[in-house]
Amino acid sequence: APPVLENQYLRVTFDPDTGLLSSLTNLETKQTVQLKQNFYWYNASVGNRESIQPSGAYIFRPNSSTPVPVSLTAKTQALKNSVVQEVYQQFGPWVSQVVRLYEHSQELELEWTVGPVPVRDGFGKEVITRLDTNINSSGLFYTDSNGREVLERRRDFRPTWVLKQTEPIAGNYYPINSRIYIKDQEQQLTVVTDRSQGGSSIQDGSLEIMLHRRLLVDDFRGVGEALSEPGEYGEGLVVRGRLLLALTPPSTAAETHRRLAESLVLQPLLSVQSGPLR
Amino acid sequence: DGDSETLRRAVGVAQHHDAVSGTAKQHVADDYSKRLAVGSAHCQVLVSNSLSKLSGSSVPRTYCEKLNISVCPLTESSHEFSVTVYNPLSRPVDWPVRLPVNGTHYTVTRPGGSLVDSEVVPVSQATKDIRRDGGYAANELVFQATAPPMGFSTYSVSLVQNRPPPAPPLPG
Repeated sequence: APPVLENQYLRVTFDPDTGLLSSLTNLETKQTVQLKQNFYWYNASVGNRESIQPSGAYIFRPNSSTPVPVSLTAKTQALKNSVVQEVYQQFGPWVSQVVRLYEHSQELELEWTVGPVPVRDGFGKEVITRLDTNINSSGLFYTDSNGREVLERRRDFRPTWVLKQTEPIAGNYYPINSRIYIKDQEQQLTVVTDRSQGGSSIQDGSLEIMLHRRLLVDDFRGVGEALSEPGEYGEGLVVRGRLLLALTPPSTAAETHRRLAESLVLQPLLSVQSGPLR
Repeated sequence: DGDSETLRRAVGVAQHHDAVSGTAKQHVADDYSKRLAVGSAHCQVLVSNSLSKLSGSSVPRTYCEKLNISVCPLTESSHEFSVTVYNPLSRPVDWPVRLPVNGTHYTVTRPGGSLVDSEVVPVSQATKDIRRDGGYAANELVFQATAPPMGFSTYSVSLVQNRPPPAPPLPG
């Protein structure tokens, strides 16, 4: 049977054929969104006829608007207990994820692990995760500025000048400091991040977040190095992080995502002492 | 002696746009990391001193910095330990605690002595693959901790005799 995660607040289903997330339901408000999530990589530009500018530490410039899926399917394993329910997803040798739902949690946790990014094929890679929903977001999405003001972002648009969009992907990427969301009249999907990242909504109903980059050429902006930290084993870094997903009506979303972001940024500090408690 | 000044300075240095955006040369990025790590170590001493005074316990305190890859030498090897959850927010929080362990059955008690729901889940293969240079926990102990506003709670964890491994499935 396809895995289903469920507690008193949320219900999460997976596509039995692909192993990918397929829907998210808020059981309190009785809202359901179709939700497909997968991992992709943009092929980093090394320069083309329009511009010699390659993608690099300063510059995000994919050479195509279509990202390459890491895998179309994920191998899954489910673990259901009372305190936590988890589905492990393996998308290939260098991308995996744990979808996690705690007993009294009102948000869904996605713990992603990406790397070491393979580059022997000669392609620099900019790895993203994309969440595709049926939310009618009308070209709008929202990202926060240092956790203070959430700003409306409109695709292919700048509020203070007439934009001639020459980079359909990079030109629509914005910084995320703690949260990004899309919404329509009925529902809002908010993603709270555990670190500053880049993100966008390239299609209506879609959210994407940059997770990891490994590039092979310098971008001529002064750093003088390709963005390819080899790590301790010389094969590239492995990065692990968490995204928290909340599905709410727009009217109550702010309360939810403010609480979530606070608890991630100022999360409890754990310390351990050996022996019995005195 | 602990202090927060060292971390304050390191964070000050890391306000440079290269540190914020990750566009520094690698050796500069390494230096930012080192400064932050040294600052963090000083802060740990400061927090330990404070918690020692507040809790009355002078038992050495360990901070598990690799919990994201299920590595914590103390919890992996101890049969009995306590976990302090300090909450810096001005409201109470519930927080899922995940600690790498090698046993299969533990009791977790909250400050008043009552039992907390807990369970042991296996460490994922992906995690085992990326922690090649340390950490050997087979499992993680998971429970929900509650901490008061700008305060702390201490939970006591004891290994109950390991459960026998499950019987192999019958043929057919």
